[in-house]
Amino acid sequence: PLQSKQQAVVTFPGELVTRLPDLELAESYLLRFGYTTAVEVGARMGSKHESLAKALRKMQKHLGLEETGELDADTLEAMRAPRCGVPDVGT
Amino acid sequence: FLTFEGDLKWDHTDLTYRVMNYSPDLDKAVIDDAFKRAFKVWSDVTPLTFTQIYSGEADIIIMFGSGEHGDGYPFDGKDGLLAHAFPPGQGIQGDAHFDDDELWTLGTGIVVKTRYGNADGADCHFPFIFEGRSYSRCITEGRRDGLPWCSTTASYDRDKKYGFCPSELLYTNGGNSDGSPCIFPFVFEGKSYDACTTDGRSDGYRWCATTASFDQDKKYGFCPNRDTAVIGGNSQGDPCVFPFIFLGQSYSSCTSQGRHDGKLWCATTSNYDTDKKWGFCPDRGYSIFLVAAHEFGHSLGLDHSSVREALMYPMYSYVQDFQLHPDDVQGIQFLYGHGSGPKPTTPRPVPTEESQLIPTEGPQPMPTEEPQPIPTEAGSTFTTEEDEEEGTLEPTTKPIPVDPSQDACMEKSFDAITEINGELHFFKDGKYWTYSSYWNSGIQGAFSVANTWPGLPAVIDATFQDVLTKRVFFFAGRQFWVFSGKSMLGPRSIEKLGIGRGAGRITGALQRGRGKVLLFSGEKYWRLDVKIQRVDKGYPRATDDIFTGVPLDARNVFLYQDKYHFCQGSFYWRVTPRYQVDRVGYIKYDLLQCP
Repeated sequence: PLQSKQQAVVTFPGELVTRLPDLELAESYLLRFGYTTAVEVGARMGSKHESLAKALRKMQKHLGLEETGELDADTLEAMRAPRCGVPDVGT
Repeated sequence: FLTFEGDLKWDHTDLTYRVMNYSPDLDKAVIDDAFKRAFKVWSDVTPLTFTQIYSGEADIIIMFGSGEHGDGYPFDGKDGLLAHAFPPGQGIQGDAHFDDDELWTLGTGIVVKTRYGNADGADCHFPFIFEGRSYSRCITEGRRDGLPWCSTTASYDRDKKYGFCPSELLYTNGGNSDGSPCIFPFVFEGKSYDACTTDGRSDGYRWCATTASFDQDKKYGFCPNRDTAVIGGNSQGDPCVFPFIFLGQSYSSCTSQGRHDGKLWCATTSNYDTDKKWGFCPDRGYSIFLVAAHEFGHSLGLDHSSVREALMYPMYSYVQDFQLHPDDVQGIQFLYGHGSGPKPTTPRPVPTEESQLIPTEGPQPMPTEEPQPIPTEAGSTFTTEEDEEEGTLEPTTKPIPVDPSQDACMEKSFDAITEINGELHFFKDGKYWTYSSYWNSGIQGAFSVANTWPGLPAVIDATFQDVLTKRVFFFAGRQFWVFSGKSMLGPRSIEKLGIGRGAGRITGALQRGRGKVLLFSGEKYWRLDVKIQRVDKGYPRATDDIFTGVPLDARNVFLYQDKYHFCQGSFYWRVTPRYQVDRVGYIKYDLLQCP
């Protein structure tokens, strides 16, 4: 009976990284590590799905993941993994 | 591997580095040693040298920081981004920065190195027994001065071996007080402090005054983290306070309540609900050595690799016995060329800091009697059943070395390598050496090939022992010989085996269960049925069909201790029966155990 009680989730003060929804996480990861540019993100309104898939494929290829172009479990796991801050693409 | 655009590299090979500050997570000596080992990873395979300097402008400046730390590329708290570094060049270029919101360890959890006591700076042993109770953290029980201590063996009661844990009451880091301990209370800007504080700083580091008044004396130092210090949150470095209240409940240990990610946390005051002060509890942490070796790769001009097993792959993963991946070696040698040759990677003991700080009075735990040195483990002479077990190998008469002064360790390469009767055999120019890890006898030889296997040419290309019949096959050029003891059949042409004229020399052989052997040549291999001495249909096949990640132009291929070995240059690639490269090592130092 105790387990069925809903656990409270707290926003901890000072926590720099909050758990982003998957899509937001992906967009910020792809931008941060050079797979998309700010211009591409801004211009994505019309073809959001296609450009995201393209960037995901680029990232998956670069990191040796299966190139699905989808935000699958392996790709999300890679995005949440601890890593070096140097961009994978670009300067 | 990838290099940065324009192949940025240093224009000199005698590089200097300077460590500007240290993480409070680890002893300074442990961090210095980790950086030294991380640079050695690269200097072992290049002409580069690295010298630590303590003042002035170094090529590579190393620092710890958190959040925005001055370069416009902020870190992001615990986990996520661990570190970054800049490609070679002047100013900030070449520098390496480490996120101090991480817990820096050697990869397997918090390292609590002791000082003073009677354990010569050994690490704490958790858990340990003191007066019949078990403890998994440093304690102040048994003392009146509040200094945290721990046992360095499983039982203080039995062994009386102990040391003091990191504490601001024992020493400080950096600052201008030569490691003097904090003085509490101290006065800073008219306010009195009873504990380390981050007040007055923007970088989050905890400090204290080492006299009663900072305002007056301006003497200070940075506080080392205690073993109970939290990571990140809004109380970085402060110890957990147990019990603490969270949403009205009392907690006496770290909890994941209130979080959706399962991470353990604690409050750093007795009441989270009122004070909202918290941080994450220590976990395995990240290996400062592995992360530093990666970052220094950037500092030298390497960009991220897409080879998962490579050091320069962007994601962190802990490996216990680190070996530089061939992809990394190729990358760095593309930029700087080869060194004078790899050197053995002997683990270096971490120096203790005994010489740096000498206690005025050696603090000793109060309880019971004086510490007495007692053997850490019950003295047992190491006799095992194996010692008495009969060897399963047939007794062999050992050949007489032809010239013991001919040293296998001086050879740059070998004609052939294989395991015969459980011993590794290294062949070169009519001589051979043996090495047995089973007998622990070191390298034996050199022996004469002509004495042991009369009729063979001086230079052979490959050899293997049939596991069923114990016959030994030798290959040289396009011929092969089969020995049963000293009886020999051959030479015969390898075409008789079904290996066509297009094939070059046989470079190696892998026994595959009973009666089958893979024979390698160039980038192909055949499967030989040893009984009928004929290769199977459907061969040759491409080596990289199943052996991915090994050099395709391997000089020697052999089976040893049930794993496949592919040699190229000074290195070997070891492949598991599941076809995964699980080690890249030095032939001389790892296989031959050369000094």
